[in-house]
Amino acid sequence: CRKRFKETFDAVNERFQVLFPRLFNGGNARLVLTDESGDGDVLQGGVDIVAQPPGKKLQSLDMMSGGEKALTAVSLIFAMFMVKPTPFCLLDEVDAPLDEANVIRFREIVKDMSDQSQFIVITHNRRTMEIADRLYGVTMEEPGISKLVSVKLGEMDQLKGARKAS
Amino acid sequence: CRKRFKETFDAVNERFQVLFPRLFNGGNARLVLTDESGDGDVLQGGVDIVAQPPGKKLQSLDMMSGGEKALTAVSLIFAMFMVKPTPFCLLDEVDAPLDEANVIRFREIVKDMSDQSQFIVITHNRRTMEIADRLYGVTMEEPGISKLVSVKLGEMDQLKGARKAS
Amino acid sequence: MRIKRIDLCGFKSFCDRMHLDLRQSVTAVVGPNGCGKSNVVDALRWAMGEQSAKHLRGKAMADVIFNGSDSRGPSGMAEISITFENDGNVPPEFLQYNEITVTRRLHRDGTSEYLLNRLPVRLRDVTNLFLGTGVGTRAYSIIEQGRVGLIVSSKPVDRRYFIEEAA
Amino acid sequence: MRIKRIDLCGFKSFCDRMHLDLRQSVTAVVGPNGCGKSNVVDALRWAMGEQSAKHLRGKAMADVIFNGSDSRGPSGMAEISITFENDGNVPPEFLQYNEITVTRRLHRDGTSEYLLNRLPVRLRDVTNLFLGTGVGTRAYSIIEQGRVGLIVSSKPVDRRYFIEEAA
Ligand SMILES: Nc1ncnc2c1ncn2[C@@H]1O[C@H](COP(=O)(O)OP(=O)(O)OP(=O)(O)O)[C@@H](O)[C@H]1O
Ligand SMILES: Nc1ncnc2c1ncn2[C@@H]1O[C@H](COP(=O)(O)OP(=O)(O)OP(=O)(O)O)[C@@H](O)[C@H]1O
Ligand SMILES: [Mg+2]
Ligand SMILES: [Mg+2]
Repeated sequence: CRKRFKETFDAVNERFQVLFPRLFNGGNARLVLTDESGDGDVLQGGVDIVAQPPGKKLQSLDMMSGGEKALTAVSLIFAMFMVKPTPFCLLDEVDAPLDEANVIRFREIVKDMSDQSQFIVITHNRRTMEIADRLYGVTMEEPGISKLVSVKLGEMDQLKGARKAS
Repeated sequence: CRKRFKETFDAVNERFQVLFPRLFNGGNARLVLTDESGDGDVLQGGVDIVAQPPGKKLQSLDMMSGGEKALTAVSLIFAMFMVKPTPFCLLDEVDAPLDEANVIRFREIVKDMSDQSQFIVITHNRRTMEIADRLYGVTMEEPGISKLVSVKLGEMDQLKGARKAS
Repeated sequence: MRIKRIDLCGFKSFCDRMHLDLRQSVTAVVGPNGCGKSNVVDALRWAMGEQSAKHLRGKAMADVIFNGSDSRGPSGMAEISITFENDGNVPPEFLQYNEITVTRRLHRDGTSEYLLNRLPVRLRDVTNLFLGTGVGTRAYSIIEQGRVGLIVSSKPVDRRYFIEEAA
Repeated sequence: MRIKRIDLCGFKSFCDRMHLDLRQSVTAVVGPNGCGKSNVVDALRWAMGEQSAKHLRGKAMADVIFNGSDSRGPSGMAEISITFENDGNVPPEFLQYNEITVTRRLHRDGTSEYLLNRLPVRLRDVTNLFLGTGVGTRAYSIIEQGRVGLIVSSKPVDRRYFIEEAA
């Protein structure tokens, strides 16, 4: 119903406006309701994102870089998650396009949210692995057959899953 | 014209069948002409990819993992490049979904091809950076303003562009 | 409902019986390309009642059954079990249990089974359980590989649907 | 034709005059998210004659002109120059030059300029030069960010067109 959507929209928007600068280390962003049908009724419309990375001029979303778009998406997804948490959350390689500084801010937010919900993150990135309470290595020593083994961060490199970028 | 397409197709297919196992460290793949119009004329049809990573059973392309799909794509793109090289080639973060072992095989092929053509690779991955003859760091110390600076691999980390995965 | 563990057997590349202990707050799943990490995501979705093969990267539902490798023949059945801890946030009929285990099986001949704490139930009972707890019913609780950018590139109307899920 | 260098000025995030020395076999471009790496790819495409703003991640062609930041006002013009070495593989009319510099400019008022070795020419002369050498005319010579998987996920007919480019 429209009232509940507006309440949720406002709550998500508020959280998004806090998360974006936290993930981007500055800048600002917000959600805007759009009037799709031209009748002035924005509560039936779409949702637009207006985003400005730190120090940059306000531009349309498609001018953003690959990493900036991914980080904006993460800000919004996490904002929704914080407003209406689910018992657990699965993230499959969402950190792939991010540089190191952004991955570190990303993982800090995951760490915070994990007080309330369980997180399962699939990643190739060592900085993300560092916040895990437990690491599962998936191997395929016998080709085509997956094996699971609980590993410590130090043993990771033998699994060759971690991308060594330094 | 059809004869030239068939010649090119065969040359690309031959090269693809060599490159795929080289990038995957095993397995096999090939291109197949499809009869799209149902009239038996495959020279007017489409091109299918049949691929089998090492030790795995033959499956449709969409069952492959994200990294396997990317590596298959790279095998085909490089096969075309080797058949009809262009003076230079630009690769923007094609190594992003690859694990370390795959990145190393990928960069070896780029190194080989660079005897004949110039390569410009955009990357966050240190293993790829290691084959560069010259590294350009792009920075934005003044927000919104790009600056270019030629750097040595050791100085990279100060630019914080390299994803440290170990 | 907190997840305690997931057991996989005959599901995609998990030919042999394997499990993950998921009790901790943050679990990371790591490994080389193609070794089976995203298959774990598919397993969770499937056990929670996913009915569309497309959402599991397959063409038909039978695609989730291990179909063999160089060294092994295909499996006859895929089975996933998810075990939850009863933290009070469960439908009333489950309050009596310490743990709730949801099991889904698919046989080569196409027959499906659903079990709750080892008792046969219908698909509807499984989906009701999950609906009641909010688990898995919100699109933003599972972000699949390569799809995080979608919410930024999608049309405003589609983005609205995504947010409505949080409402 | 080997590339020697690219000069950027007023193009996207390259407000100030910058250049890359590209004489070596492998040049890596690195840096944090959003700092301008992919903009270098756009610059090369644009200087080679790209006419569609969509292929440069913009809505209108004016989007390639630096549009200001917190500390600077917008530029009045975008200019990219690519300098090639004459390695013999050039159209006959250029054989006399050691180097060939292609320059493209776009002014805020919408006027465009094309220069070859500092002499004004038409767009057609620029595209003819590139067609003659095979540079930039094959789709597989520029793989943009996020697009490498396309050839695997595309329809067989589209894949055929891609291969025809190599024919
Ligand atoms: N029914 C099946 N039987 C056997 N193997 C299967 C089946 N379905 C999928 N696979 C295999 O599982 C592998 C894909 O696994 P998955 O997508 O989990 O990889 P991943 O670890 O996420 O890799 P990446 O890091 O590249 O994303 C593929 O090689 C595929 O062949
Ligand atoms: N006309 C313009 N004027 C000023 N800045 C611009 C203009 N066009 C694009 N930009 C900026 O350039 C930046 C994008 O740069 P680019 O895509 O090259 O990043 P990148 O280094 O490739 O990052 P990533 O690693 O995330 O892919 C954006 O922040 C965008 O705002
Ligand atoms: Mg995966
Ligand atoms: Mg980029």
